[in-house]
Amino acid sequence: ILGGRVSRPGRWPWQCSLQSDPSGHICGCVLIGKKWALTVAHCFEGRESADLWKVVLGINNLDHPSPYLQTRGVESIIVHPRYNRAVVDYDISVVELDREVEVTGYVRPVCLPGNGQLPQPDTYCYITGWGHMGNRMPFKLQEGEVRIISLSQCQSYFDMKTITSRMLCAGYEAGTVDSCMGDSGGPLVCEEPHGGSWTLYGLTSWGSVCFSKVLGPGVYSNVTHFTPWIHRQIYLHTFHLH
Amino acid sequence: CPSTPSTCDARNNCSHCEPITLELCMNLPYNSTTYPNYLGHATQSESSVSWESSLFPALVQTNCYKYLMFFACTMLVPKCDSHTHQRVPPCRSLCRSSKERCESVLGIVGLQWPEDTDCNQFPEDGPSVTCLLPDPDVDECSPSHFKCRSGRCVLSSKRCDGHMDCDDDSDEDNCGCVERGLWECPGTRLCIKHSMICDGFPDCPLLKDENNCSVCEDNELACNNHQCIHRTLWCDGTKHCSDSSDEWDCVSLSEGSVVTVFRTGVDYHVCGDDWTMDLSQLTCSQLGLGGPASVSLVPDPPSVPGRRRWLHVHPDWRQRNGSALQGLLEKRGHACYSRNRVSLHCSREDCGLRPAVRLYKR
Repeated sequence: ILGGRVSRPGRWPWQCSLQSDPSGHICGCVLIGKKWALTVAHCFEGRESADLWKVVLGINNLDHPSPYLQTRGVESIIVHPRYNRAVVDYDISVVELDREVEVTGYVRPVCLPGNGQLPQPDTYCYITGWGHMGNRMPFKLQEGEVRIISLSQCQSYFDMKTITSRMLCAGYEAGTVDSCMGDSGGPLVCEEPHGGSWTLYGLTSWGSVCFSKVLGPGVYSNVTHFTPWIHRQIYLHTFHLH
Repeated sequence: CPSTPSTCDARNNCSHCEPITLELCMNLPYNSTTYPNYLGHATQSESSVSWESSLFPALVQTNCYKYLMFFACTMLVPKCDSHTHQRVPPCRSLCRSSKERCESVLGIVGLQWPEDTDCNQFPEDGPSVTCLLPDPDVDECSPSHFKCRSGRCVLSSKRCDGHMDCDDDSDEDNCGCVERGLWECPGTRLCIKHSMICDGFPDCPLLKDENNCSVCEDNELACNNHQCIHRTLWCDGTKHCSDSSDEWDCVSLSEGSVVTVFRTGVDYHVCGDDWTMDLSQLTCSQLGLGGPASVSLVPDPPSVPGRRRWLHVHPDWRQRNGSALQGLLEKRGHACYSRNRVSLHCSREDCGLRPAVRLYKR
């Protein structure tokens, strides 16, 4: 995260780290159920086998194991069948954990949006991750507040690429707070106006080279678009209908 | 070795040719590439989100050099020599011409020519040297661009957007879907690729691209991907459509939260005679609604005697581990003795809540 701050342990209990030996942390992920997480499809390019991966939850400092840490293997990886690596469209994957997590104060799922439930432009939401900070990679989870940007305004920043309805933009023209390499697959969450619960609207997907001079907002996979597909995959895999 | 990390070690030669998938460079006179490229990117995916893959297509529009996009692509997706599996560089003259003509244009908007494009790293063209030069017929515009009649490249997104972007306004000519080789969604001016019609994914408003795609018999139902399967196989707990769609949305909670199962193409109620709490748990879980909050058996209203369709809990349902509810029910020759339907309220598991902030006395 560029322009963010260190997050308090437990503040984002749905944030997880998708890790693979020998590198360790590769991408972020988001817990959406006791046995299910979401991340983006591009994290698995060239590494599609579930055996290569583990999911680490309840952690704040990647360099120091937390007493609240839970680690799970990956049972299966479901990449969206329309994922297009050339234009980074349909950039989403469902990850089935090898066993359920224990829900604690530090590990608990985020809510998925209802049908058609989208954040309004100019609302403020949060992104989190262990991605690049512009000058170094952090050990501690970073958080940043970003503003939701309309697709038409976002398209004006990225006239080389088509911003599709599968994408959501958030950030600032000057790129002051933005996601960066290593944040991919992590959450963009907004607090519901009533009730104080948090809903997952985006997964960090792509943007400009975030530590270069070319700035602009970040582009996130639009979770609302994929909610029916996510529910369907969980259902099919739970009941072995696949 | 990005493609085979587990077998990579210092002794292996990792270079291999792979098909070009970077959209910007899919109209090159060659179709395979090898990585890393000349800009230091390790994969095509990295190239696709790189600064350079935004910069060059923008620069092309300024018409600064006819072969700029060809040069850019030789850097982004270098040609792979099919014998050696090594990358083939652009010739120094191509690099120099691109830089000389286009670097100053970048300077006007305060941007710098990419640092990794030192032309001295590339060989001078000559009879014994293998390097890339453009043919006269090489495409000046990338596939992401529209070529104006004048020869200038403008972004494809500017084509038919109601604004004149070409110097000869040709980007606003022949703007129908058909003229652009696309299919027009009925009732809208939205154009989609022909490959998107009847592919199981709705792309037009009101699913118009997915209508009338199946020709099923009367005793068949259409899968989401337009296969036809027999009605009796629909929602029986086993997948028959290759996309599993015959087992989607089989169970719902209708008015009054009554458990309803869509079997063989019609709605059934579930007879409450052998219903258990485990089945309530399964139903709520299958619907993605967490666990059961309350369950009750509600009498069938007498206004529809004999017309209700019933499914009964299968006597061996406990042996069918891992099945969805619809796989645990069966039709019987008689109606439901108690005439009680199952009414179920589910409660979602907690989500989106953060732990309370701890208070420390000062």
